[in-house]
Amino acid sequence: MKLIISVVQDKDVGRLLDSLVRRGYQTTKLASTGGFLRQGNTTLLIGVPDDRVDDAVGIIEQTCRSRTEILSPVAAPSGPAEAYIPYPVEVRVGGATLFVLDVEQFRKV
Amino acid sequence: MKLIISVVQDKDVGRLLDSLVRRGYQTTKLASTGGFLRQGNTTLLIGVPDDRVDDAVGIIEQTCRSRTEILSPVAAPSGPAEAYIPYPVEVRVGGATLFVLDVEQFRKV
Amino acid sequence: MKLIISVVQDKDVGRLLDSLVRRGYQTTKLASTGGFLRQGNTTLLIGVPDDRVDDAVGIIEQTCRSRTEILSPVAAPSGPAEAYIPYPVEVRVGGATLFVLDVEQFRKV
Ligand SMILES: Nc1ncnc2c1ncn2[C@@H]1O[C@@H]2COP(=O)(O)O[C@H]3[C@@H](O)[C@H](n4cnc5c(N)ncnc54)O[C@@H]3COP(=O)(O)O[C@H]2[C@H]1O
Ligand SMILES: Nc1ncnc2c1ncn2[C@@H]1O[C@@H]2COP(=O)(O)O[C@H]3[C@@H](O)[C@H](n4cnc5c(N)ncnc54)O[C@@H]3COP(=O)(O)O[C@H]2[C@H]1O
Ligand SMILES: Nc1ncnc2c1ncn2[C@@H]1O[C@@H]2COP(=O)(O)O[C@H]3[C@@H](O)[C@H](n4cnc5c(N)ncnc54)O[C@@H]3COP(=O)(O)O[C@H]2[C@H]1O
Repeated sequence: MKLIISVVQDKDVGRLLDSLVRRGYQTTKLASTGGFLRQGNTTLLIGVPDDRVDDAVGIIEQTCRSRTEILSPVAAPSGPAEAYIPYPVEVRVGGATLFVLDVEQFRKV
Repeated sequence: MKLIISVVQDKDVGRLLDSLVRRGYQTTKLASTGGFLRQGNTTLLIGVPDDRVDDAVGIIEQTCRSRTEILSPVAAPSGPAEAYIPYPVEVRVGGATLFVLDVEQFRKV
Repeated sequence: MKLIISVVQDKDVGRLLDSLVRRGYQTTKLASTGGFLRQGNTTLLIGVPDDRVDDAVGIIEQTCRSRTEILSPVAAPSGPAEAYIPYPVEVRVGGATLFVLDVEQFRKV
């Protein structure tokens, strides 16, 4: 068993969950925040059998897309003075960041 | 050291935390959402020494119980047309889904 | 690749994220709750290359500090009668609790 921990953009979550459910995967969704942009995103936990990891990762890669976010010229809400942004800045945000971890024991009760 | 990641139903969380605390376990609780029902549930992180995994898993299994949820006849809030449910549907939700992962380093500061 | 899962106190999160960002680390932040005090804290996910784990852990240890929390004399909101606290109790809360896990596959899309 493997556990996929995947950080994805909120705009892709609905379609991604539909695709994963349709293909028989089970997932748990956590609301999260990116450490750099300090904006909301989503962290998914997807426990999958070893032989289905590539298929599940494929669904994530096909469904999630990179986008450009604009950082507006305001002081970062919790940052120091050096985080003040005087002009808009473009940041490329990836569709998904994926960690595949080995699961030693998997139990359902 | 092992890390138990356990998805449990909200109704069991209070009693589960009390039992785990009483037996000397430390836990961190995350609010989560089931990918299928799109309803709130809870994800617990429980770091335990290797020789206490079975005991901790036992507490979770004894405290958490399967229930039947009714999916009502409304359109799934973020799903496509095919997710529209015209009549109530019963879904069996397990007490707990558990992943036990190996921890390479455990530090407390 | 390793994944650091770190439970830290909310008061230290702003400064910790600034330090991690300044040193080129990427993080994802989850709002969490301590299982004992039932108070809000923060769980960070930090994927780091193997040879940078010690550096990242060092930043967390230098930035996060232990504090004393006072448990007030009220009934625990979700606990049984035995959790009623008749007088204030001091609890030492550590700066950070860290789990370093091995990542089998790391992908960015
Ligand atoms: N120090 C820095 N300097 C300049 N630009 C920076 C930067 N840190 C991040 N960025 C850029 O900002 C985007 C959003 O990062 P954020 O941390 O808000 O949101 C991240 C974070 O929540 C998560 N993530 C990415 N890598 C991670 C890792 N190694 N560990 C934990 N979470 C990660 O995935 C989200 C998207 O990351 P992605 O790399 O696609 O997109 C990143 C990256 O293009
Ligand atoms: N391999 C895994 N990886 C990550 N998280 C996992 C997981 N297996 C279970 N979970 C988590 O545990 C919750 C309960 O799952 P359970 O299988 O007991 O109970 C499930 C199952 O009986 C049913 N179900 C789930 N997916 C289904 C599907 N594709 N078709 C039909 N029934 C499904 O609906 C119940 C609620 O599912 P929901 O997704 O809302 O909530 C799930 C999900 O949050
Ligand atoms: N092995 C583990 N697995 C998962 N998460 C872990 C963990 N060890 C620590 N944590 C997380 O880190 C927070 C701080 O723990 P710490 O041990 O420094 O500080 C603790 C400790 O000094 C004390 N404490 C915890 N459990 C206790 C117990 N059963 N009896 C007496 N004191 C306890 O209360 C403080 C706050 O605990 P709280 O649970 O609210 O919040 C915990 C919890 O969210």
